[in-house]
Amino acid sequence: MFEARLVQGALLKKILEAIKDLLTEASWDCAQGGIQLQAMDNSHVSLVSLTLRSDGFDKYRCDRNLTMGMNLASMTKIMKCCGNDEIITMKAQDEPDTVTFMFESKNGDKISEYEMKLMNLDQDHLGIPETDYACVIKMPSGEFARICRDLSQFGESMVIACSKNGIKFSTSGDIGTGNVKLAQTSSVDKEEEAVIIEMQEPVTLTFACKYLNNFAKATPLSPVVSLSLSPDVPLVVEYKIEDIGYVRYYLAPKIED
Amino acid sequence: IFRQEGMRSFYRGY
Repeated sequence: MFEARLVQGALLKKILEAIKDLLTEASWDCAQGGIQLQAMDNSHVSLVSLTLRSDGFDKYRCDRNLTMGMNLASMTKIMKCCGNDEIITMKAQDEPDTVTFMFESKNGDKISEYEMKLMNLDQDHLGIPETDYACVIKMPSGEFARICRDLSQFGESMVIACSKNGIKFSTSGDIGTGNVKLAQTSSVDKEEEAVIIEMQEPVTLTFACKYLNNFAKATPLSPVVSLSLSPDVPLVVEYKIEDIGYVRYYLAPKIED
Repeated sequence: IFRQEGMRSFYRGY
């Protein structure tokens, strides 16, 4: 039997918003330690990795490891039936054909239940080695979303150049060029408003704006985003999810032919 | 002109 209760049900709604445009379907792997999801987008250029630790749930029980293949458009329909202040419980039997989402109002006088059919997904998992990145940037997630949105008006790809002086995001297209430079914050009142660069060596890489804009849909999950870059390996865009886990997006850099 | 590498060229499946 599997059961996971999340008093802050809105978190699961935000998680789904953060992945549903990138992935059409995904497997939720449930074990005693928590829930994990790893899936590539249709073009296999980006990868989503979600971890929700069992201790972050208000109640968590998983007697046997199980994999629940879900159509994320269907899951989105169900999550739209859940109020932002409602408590979510996910339930499934061992070797399940369906998963049940139960939504409870805070005072307990309304309970909705939705049962969704599961799918058999033949998804391959990729092993991602621990990597020391040349540059790790922490910055306000809202600022990152805005830069992605603004620059994607000009071109399909964005250059991210990180040096000890700061980060430069730039793009060019038919109508002209645009760039945004961010300096490292010298003194911070609030850590979540700071731009912090940990740099081993300067890096310049090019990425597709379309995917970066998709990753920015996780902005409501965290005030801070971290970007990890190294030459010739995928960019990692990470949003921490309160005390429960994280969502990481991996994006292959563009390589000149 | 760009060529975009797929994830599998970076990370091995298991």
